[in-house]
Amino acid sequence: YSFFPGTPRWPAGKTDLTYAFLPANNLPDSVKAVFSRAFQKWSAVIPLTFTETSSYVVADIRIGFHSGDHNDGEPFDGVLGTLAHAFSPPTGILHLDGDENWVVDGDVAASAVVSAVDLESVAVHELGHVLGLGHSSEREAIMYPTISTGTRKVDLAGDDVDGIQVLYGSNPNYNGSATSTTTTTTQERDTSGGGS
Amino acid sequence: RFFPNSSSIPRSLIPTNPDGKWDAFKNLTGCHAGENVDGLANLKNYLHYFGYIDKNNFTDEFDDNLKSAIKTYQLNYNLNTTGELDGQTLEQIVRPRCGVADIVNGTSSMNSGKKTTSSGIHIHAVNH
Repeated sequence: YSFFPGTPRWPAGKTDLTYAFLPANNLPDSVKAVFSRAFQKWSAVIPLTFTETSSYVVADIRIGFHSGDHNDGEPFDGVLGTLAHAFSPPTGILHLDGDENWVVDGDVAASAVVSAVDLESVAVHELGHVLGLGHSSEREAIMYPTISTGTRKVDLAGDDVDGIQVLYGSNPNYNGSATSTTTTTTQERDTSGGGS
Repeated sequence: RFFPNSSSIPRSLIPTNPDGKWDAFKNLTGCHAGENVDGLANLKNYLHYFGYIDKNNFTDEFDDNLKSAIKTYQLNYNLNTTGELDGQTLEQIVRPRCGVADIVNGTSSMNSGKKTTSSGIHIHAVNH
């Protein structure tokens, strides 16, 4: 695991964070539910809670889908390439590329469509950045920078848990069982020679 | 563009090149130091964007800066640190990824930023 320079994190006294979606996106409930599940992955291991609020302006974490140049100096690039980005705490900004073919219900591995990207996998990764984690060199980690299309990886690996607990400590209810589950199809162009 | 499952994505939205905008980098397979090859400037831009190489007047020359950046990239992704654009490295480079840089302000605590031994050799841990 790694951290951003200076190891920024949310302030110690701020344990109940709110999040909101960009109103202009008019996201369906199924998409919002994906983020709710993604937040739960992190709140299960650290003593922080995440609650959705309708007030985008005052929310601690603001989530939006954008296309191309969206005025943060980090323009998106269309299908594939860069999928999303987020800013270190306490900025609380998470942007996703609106041009991607986002799969919402989790069966991204069931098709041969090479451009399908599992939304929850990317959401869990980006929330790691929102909380203060940088990228990991461990391939199994959520915070590994790349994800192949047709891949679903939503469970924190031990490396992710170790890193985030350095920043925030452990959730008292966390039982210490981090498991990493990755589902792939033949679309994962893995060069390890092991196939998918 | 939200879809309940991947089979519901219309054909018209499926790109013809499976690796998207970075697909052209695959043409650089086998490039090594000293060569001058069309497209290396774009690769330098990519490596600059993700923190591996300083901003410069990027040319298509495979110079020492590019070799060093590729080695750092290979170290971060647990690839063979050859400094060359082998197939394995390019397969990794063209994958869809997060837009957050791997190296921020010149520092990283991915593999390339880990402490070295007294002999200056990186401790390379392999996850089994």
